[in-house]
Amino acid sequence: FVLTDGNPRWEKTHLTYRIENYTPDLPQADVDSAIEKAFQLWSDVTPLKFTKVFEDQADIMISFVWGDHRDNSPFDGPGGNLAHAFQPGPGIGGDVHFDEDEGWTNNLRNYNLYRVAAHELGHSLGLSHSTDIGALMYPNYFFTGDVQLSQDDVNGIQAIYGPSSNPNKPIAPQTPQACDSKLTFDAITTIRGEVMFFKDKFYMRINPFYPEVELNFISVFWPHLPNTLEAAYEVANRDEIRFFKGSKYWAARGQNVLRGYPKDIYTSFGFPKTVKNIDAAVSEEDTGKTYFFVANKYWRYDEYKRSMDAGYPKIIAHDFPGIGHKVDAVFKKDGFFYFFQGTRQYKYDPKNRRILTLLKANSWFNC
Amino acid sequence: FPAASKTQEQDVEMVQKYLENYYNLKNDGDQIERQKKSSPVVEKLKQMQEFFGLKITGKPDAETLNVMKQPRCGVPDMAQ
Repeated sequence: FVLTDGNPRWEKTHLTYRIENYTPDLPQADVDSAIEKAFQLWSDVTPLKFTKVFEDQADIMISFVWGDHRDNSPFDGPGGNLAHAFQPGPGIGGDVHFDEDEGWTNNLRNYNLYRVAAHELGHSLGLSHSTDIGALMYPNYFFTGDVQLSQDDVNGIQAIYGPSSNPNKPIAPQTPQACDSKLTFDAITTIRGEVMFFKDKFYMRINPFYPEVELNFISVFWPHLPNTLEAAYEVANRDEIRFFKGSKYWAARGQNVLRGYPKDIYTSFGFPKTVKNIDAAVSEEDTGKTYFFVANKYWRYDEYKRSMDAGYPKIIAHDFPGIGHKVDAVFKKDGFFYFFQGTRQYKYDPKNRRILTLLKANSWFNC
Repeated sequence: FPAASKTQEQDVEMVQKYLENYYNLKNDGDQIERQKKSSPVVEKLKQMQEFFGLKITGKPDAETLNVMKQPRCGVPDMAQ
C-alpha cells in the first residue's frame, strides 16, 4: 500500500458525507446503497464512522460531474479517468467526483459504482494507489463481482487510523506473492506450452521467454470461471483445458470457455456420486490417459475411449510411492509429473515410479 | 515496415497524455518523438512499468500500451 504524500489524515473519527447530486444512470436508492456500502468497507476495519447528511457542507462531498468541473483535474469523457478524490483536508479535501460521462451500474457492466466508490473513498481517507493488483487501491478498474478490501488495503488504512474495535473482523483476502515460501496452489495446468498456477481468484503464469511471473485475475482470461478452482488439466491434442470445481467442470480452448459448460463430472467422466470434487488432474498426451486424484485415491480416464478405465480407483500411495494421501495439484512436463502438496513439490518419474526431487512449491518462479 | 498509422500516432498522444496525467510529465512539445535514453519520457515510462509489474523497457511496448488504455482512477489530487 502507499500512503498519500505528506500522510494527510482526518483528525476526527466521526465524518459526514453528502451526495450532492445523482447520476441518471441508476435509481437514487442504488446510488445511496453503493455509497453507503463503500463507506462501510472502510469503517468495518477502522475506528472511523460515517454519517450521511442532506444539507450544508459535509467532510466528504460526493458528486457526479462532467469534463472541466472547476478543479485541477478535468474529466476526459467516456473511458479513461472514471473518478477522482481529494486527500483528507478542509474544503475540497476528501471530496469524491465521479465522471458523469461514464455509464454507472450496479452490476458487472462497466462501471460498477460501488467498486469505484470504494476505491475513491480510500483516497478520501488518505491512501494513494497500491501496487498490489488484488487491492481495491490498485489504480486500474477491474471488477469480478465482489468488492472487498484486500489485506493490503486493510494494512494501509490501519496504518493511518488503527484497527477497529469491532471483534467481527471481515476476511481480507491476500494477493498471492510468487516468492512467498508459504505459497500453495489450488490447481496447475500446462497450457499451450506454458504453465499456469491457480490460487484463489488469481493465476500465476510462467513462460520460458519471459523471466517474470505474470500475476492477474483468472477472469482476465476466463470471465465465467469461478474462483478457487480445484483442479485443471490440458488435453493437448484437443487444445482444451478443463477446469474443475466441486462436481462441475468447464472446458476452454484458449480464452474461450466452450459452449454447453459447466457440465457435471458424473455424466461426462463416469465418477460415482460419492466423489464430490477432484483434488488434482493431469493428462498424458502420449497415452491419452488422464489421472484424477480424489482424496487418497486416483482414477484413470481414457480420453480416446471417453470412459473411465476398469479397476479404478486405486490407492495413490500404492502406485505413486512417496506421494502420500492427498494431492493439491499436479502437472506433467518433459516426461515428469510434478505433484504439489502444501508448500512441497515432488518431481516424479512415472516410468520408474519414484520421486526424483523434493522442491518448494514455488520453485518455478525464479525467486 | 508500414508507415506510421493513425493508430500509432494516437498511441503516441495517449502515452504523452497518460504520463502527463499520472506521472507529472511536463508537456513541452513533441517529447515522445525525440525521446532519448535518459529523456523524462523514458524515465516516467520506466516508473509506470515498474509500478504495474511490467517489463521495464522505457518504451511504450504493446503490454504497456494495453495497461495505459485500461480505465482507471485519476490522480489523488492535493487539497491545496
